[in-house]
Amino acid sequence: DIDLNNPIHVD
Amino acid sequence: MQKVSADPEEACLVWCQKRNGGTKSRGWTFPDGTVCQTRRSRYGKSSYCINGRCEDFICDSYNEVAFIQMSELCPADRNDNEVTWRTGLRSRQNTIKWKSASGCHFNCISPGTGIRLVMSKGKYAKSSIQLCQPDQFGCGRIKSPFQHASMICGKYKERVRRLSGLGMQISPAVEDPDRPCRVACQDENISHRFYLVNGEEGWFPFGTDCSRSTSDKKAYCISGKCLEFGSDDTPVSESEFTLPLLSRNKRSLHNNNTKIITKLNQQQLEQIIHELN
Repeated sequence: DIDLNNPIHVD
Repeated sequence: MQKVSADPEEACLVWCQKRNGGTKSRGWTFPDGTVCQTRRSRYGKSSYCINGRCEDFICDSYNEVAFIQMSELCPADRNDNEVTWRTGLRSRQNTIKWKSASGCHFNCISPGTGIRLVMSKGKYAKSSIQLCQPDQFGCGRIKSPFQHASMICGKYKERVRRLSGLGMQISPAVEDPDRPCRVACQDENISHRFYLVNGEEGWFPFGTDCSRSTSDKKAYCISGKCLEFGSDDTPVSESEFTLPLLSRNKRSLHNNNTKIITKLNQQQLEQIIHELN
């Protein structure tokens, strides 16, 4: 399962 | 003459130089105790011929290896003469003597380490885990965290449209110090957007390095947690992380020196050991 509802943004 | 060979038996054979070049052996071996070297020997390790085989002699105070180096030639055990501590977690003031309770397990990921189970010696026996030197030759292939994550994310791409198929190990965050121990899959269109994989499949294999830029610390992933290891190579009960990179939504709120404290109690450690077992 993959958490598509809480995206993380990285630089 | 003697050869440095990948084969421990060849390294203890007497080789003769032929007149027209090359070498040949009649199967004679050097006597026991002759210094030898195999290509597998690490720098500084002492190896000697025993029964025609080049054997490594290792410093091991617990007498668990077949060939033990003389204690006079080994580094002093700084844990000697110290008191036994009741908990399996390391305290800054006290150290425990550990005895290995399993082999050194390595998940063939680099940067990474081997992990073994250990038991404390003494009246109050406790278990813990300890870093150990893995046998790199036991791996068919060594993977990077990026390769491991991309293998997982490549599988998810087949089912989830929004993914590029690439995966990464990302930095910790205040709200999630264990984030470098979870596989993050890249968005197909926005390269800096990632989604975490839930559950055990989303954990980096135990022993994966999660210290990132904090090079003065030893931190490795264990059961999805980024644990810091102390001077005796067992997990510390409390660790402080300085976050070099924060997630975008938090960047405006914190500076680059944000520190977070993570704690690990004996019960959590025992749960981890149970899962590893």
